[in-house]
Amino acid sequence: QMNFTGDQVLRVLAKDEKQLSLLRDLEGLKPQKVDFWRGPARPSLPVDMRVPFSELKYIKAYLESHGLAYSIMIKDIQVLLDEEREAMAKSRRL
Amino acid sequence: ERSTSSFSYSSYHTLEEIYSWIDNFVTEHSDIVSKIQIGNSFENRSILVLKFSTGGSRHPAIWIDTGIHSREWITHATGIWTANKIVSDYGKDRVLTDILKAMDIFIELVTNPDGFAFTHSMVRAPGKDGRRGSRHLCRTWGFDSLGGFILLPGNGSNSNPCSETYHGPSPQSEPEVAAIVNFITAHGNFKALISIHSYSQMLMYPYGRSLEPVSNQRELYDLAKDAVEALYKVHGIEYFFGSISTTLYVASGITVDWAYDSGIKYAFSFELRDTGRYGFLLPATQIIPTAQETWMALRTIMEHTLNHPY
Repeated sequence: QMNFTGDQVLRVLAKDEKQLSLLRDLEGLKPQKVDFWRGPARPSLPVDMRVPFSELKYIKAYLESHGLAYSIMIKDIQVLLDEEREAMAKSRRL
Repeated sequence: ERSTSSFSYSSYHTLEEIYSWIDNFVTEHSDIVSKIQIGNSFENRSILVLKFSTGGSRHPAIWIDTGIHSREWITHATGIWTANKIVSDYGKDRVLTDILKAMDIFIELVTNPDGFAFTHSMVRAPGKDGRRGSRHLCRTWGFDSLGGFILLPGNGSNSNPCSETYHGPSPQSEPEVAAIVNFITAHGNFKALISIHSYSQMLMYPYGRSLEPVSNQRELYDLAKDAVEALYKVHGIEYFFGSISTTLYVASGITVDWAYDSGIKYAFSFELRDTGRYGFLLPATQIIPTAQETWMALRTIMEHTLNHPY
């Protein structure tokens, strides 16, 4: 199993088509850098992307430098996965 | 010996647990539910469909599928809860009872069993580096190997097997897709098709491939509106609704377009709830609320299908 400690999911809100295309540029990166959970579709819809811990600094800097507003939807994916695994194990024990 | 009464509907489960539940479920409710194997996956896992029927032949039918995108665990969990809801409400809920007296309901709980098994054994959280050796590079990533359930090459599909919208080397070449297409085509009397995904909180109808409204646009719009209103009444969750192309994006070759063009007028694609906090990792505590609200929307669509024969 992979370890996702420190990986985050960022929710980005693009204001217009121009900002959307900046996000689409990221889609061309290798998935090891950015994994789109919800791709850039239209400005009214949020874009969610998982960013590995090692790439966080670079991606956040990219978003900020282009004025793209974002929030952290999931702060640490591994924490959620651990909770999920524990919940499933508990259910099985029951 | 196990029974479905010990099954936790508020928890996520592995493929083996779900298939075991299916066997118990069918045994316990053999008067109304049966199991049909419609094919085998790329890795030779059974592709199963639950059939809810009160008898009769050539009944018009309703199709529901969950788990095309296998990392969307909430969809499988919602499907299981829904199946159980159907048997527990049959005979008590007048609308559902009327539907089942006249129509059959088919539910495919795990549309992409290879991918689902993969998300349990290897990588639950997405990361597109989980590939294994296979016929196609990346074919068994798991979570999105069937992409947007692309049936035919087109604007919305991709020839790159590492793409989320990979359409396969030729139309319907993916066995999971072909199994459904063959089954629905051979049956020939489906009147509604609902494909359940997550997470964007949307209920959409054709077309995806074009901004041009379908000939039944007004009816589908009104029905989608009624369905999301029924959904909202349960837990106050608001959904977007409309055609795929105007609500989400323009993309060709997707399931509901194929269904509509194949004569299934009531073709809908669901995107289940998004709390804005968890994405695919929706906590298990939200399974039942999600399923409860989704049920009301499904019931609305099924009732309309019953009352508007064509």
